[in-house]
Order: sequence, then C-alpha cells, then structure tokens
Amino acid sequence: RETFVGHQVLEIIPRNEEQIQNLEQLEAQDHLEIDFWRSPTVPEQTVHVRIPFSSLQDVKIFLESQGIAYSVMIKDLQVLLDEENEEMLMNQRQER
Amino acid sequence: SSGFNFGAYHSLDEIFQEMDQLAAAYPTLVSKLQIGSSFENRPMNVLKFSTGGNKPAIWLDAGIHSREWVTQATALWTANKIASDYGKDPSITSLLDTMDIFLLPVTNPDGYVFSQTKNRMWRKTRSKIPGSLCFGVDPNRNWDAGFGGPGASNNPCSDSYHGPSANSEVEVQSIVEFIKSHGNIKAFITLHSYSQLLMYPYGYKCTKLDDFDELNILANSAAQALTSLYGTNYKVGPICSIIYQASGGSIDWSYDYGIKYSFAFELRDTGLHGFLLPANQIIPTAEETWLGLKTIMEHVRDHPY
Repeated sequence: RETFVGHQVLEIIPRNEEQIQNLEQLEAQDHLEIDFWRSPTVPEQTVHVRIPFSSLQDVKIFLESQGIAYSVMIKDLQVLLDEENEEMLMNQRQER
Repeated sequence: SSGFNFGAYHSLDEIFQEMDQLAAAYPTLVSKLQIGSSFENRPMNVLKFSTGGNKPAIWLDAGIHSREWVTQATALWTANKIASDYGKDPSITSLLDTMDIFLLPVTNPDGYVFSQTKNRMWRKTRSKIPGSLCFGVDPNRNWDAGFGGPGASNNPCSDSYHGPSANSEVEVQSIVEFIKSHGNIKAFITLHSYSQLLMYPYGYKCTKLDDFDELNILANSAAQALTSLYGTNYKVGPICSIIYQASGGSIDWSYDYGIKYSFAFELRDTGLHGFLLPANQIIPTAEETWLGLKTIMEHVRDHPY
C-alpha cells in the first residue's frame, strides 16, 4: 500500500489574481507530484494542496519567493491515514 | 437489524452486503439492480426505492471520486433513512408514493477498492490508457458535456484526465444508458466531498442557464435546511462561478439531456481534514445532507414538468 509518510497538506490563501496564476503554474509542474485538494479559484479563497516530502522544500521556497502566505494544515498525512486504518480495523472487529 | 455501523467506513464488500440486507429487510420498497460493471468487472449496484408502478424518478449517486469516502458512507446512511422513514415520515411517504428513487452508493467501485487497498488518494477510474503508463480517467470529466474543454486535462497522468472520448469509462456509460433507458428521470443529484458547496449547471461554460432563478432559489433553500442542523456553512451557485470552469461533468450532461433538477453537493470537511474526514463525522454529515436532499426532492415532487 502506497504510503504518504512526510506528505504535508498546506493551506494557502492567495491574495490576488497574480498569486492564483502562480499557484496554477505550480500545479502544472508534474514532477512535483502535488495534488490540489481545493484548487485556486478566486482571491481570498482557501487552497489546500498535498505535497510529497520530496517536493516540500521546492514548493515552500516557491511560495515564499512569490510572497504567498501558507500554513501547514496536515503535518504528516500518514499519521492520519494510520489512525483511519486502525479505526476501520477496530470497527470491523466490533461488527464481527 | 444487521448490526451495520453507519458511522464507520466500510469495504466495498461490506457496503454491497448492507445493500442486500436493506433489500431483504424492506422487500416491498427496496430492490437492488445491477446497471453495469466497472472496468475491473465489479458490479454497479443501484438501490431502487419504489412503491410500484411506472413513476417518474430521482437519481442519486455518490463516490464518483473514490477517495471522497464520506460520500459513499452518506449514501448508505441515506438509503437506510429512506427505507426506514417510509410509512413514518409523511414527507418521504408522499415522495415515494409519487416518485421512485434510484441510489448508486459507489459510482466508482474500482477506484474505491484501490483507495482502500493501494492508494488512499486515488480519485479516478482504473481503466488502462492505451499508450500511457498511467491508469484511470477522472469520471467527472468524462461525460458528454463540453467534453475535453476547459478545466479538464488531456494528460493521462493527471488527476483530472478527461479520457480518450466522452463516455469512454464504462462506469459513466452505464449510468448514461440507464438514465436514457428509464426515460423519466426528473432529478439528478450527485454527492461529492469536500468544500461545502451546493452547485447547479454549468461547469463547462459560464453562461446563465434558462432555469437559473428556480434552481438558485431551490439550492439556497436546500443549503439553508442543511445548515439549520449543525451550522455547516455552504456556498451555493453554478459550478463555473463557485469553483472553476470544468468540462465533462455529470450534472451538465444531465441538465443538457433535459433533467432540470440537476445538482452537485460537496459535503464537509469543516475541520481541516480534507478527504480524511474522521468517521465520527459521517452521521452528522449524512444527517445534515439529508435535510438538503429532502428539500430538493420535495420540490421535484411538487413541481412536475
């Protein structure tokens, strides 16, 4: 099963159209393998993006260089996935 | 009576077993139909709620994007709600005395299994793309509505790949064929997550539709009903203006096909969990969504066309 160890989900709030375009440029860079959970649409609307550990530094540098503010929404995705999996297994045991 | 926990996430097999259980528990109201098979040959199982006769119908589907697990879970809770409320809740009783409901709880069964066993973030189908190393098509970019236009990717490796042609995905084609062969579907409602949105056409173009005023008022009433339970904040509007232009979407196809009451819900996440909505939020999500769905279904019942 594919793991998501070290993947982070960032919350970004683009301030203007230019920052939205910057985020669209980021989205187009296939090699970063980033996954927009909520895509950039209009200024001031929240964007959520999952970033693999290997691309984190590049993406954060890009955002900072463009003056785009962000915060970490999920620090390590795998931790949440492990919790989810454990809960599913527990529920299955209880139902049986 | 089956001991099924509606407040937990389940495997595809468990969901199918519970669908059988519902059909067995309410034999005069609920039946299971297979409307096709997925690319990997899993059944496309639909629950039909009918009190008999040839009635106009409402179509509901969930989980076209496989990783949005709260939608499949919400659909199953909804199925149980419809079945158990018939004969008790006057609104549901009157609805089912006037119309049938078809509910497809797992629209993308291959993707759902893949998201549970291989890649939790999978959202596409699992079809093989000739000439590409990548798998799968975004089934909500594959409908024959502005196919291949803005807001869909022609890169098979993209999460929003539209596919080689409209209806290339057997999961989409199966629904299209079913809707066409039924011939009397009056509402088409699809459940997605997350972002808390209630949308109506169009997504492939940004023009105002002929029924804008009616659909906008209805969607706002539905969102208000939904919000009344737990205060979950919804935005309402056409896909193009409240998310972005996106072509090949299901409700654009259904509206253009003549199904006036075409809506897409984006259910919770209100708490920064994204697609990983904790299981303890399934039932609250389903409960509030039900109020929105009911508002739309009552309007459809009361406004025949």
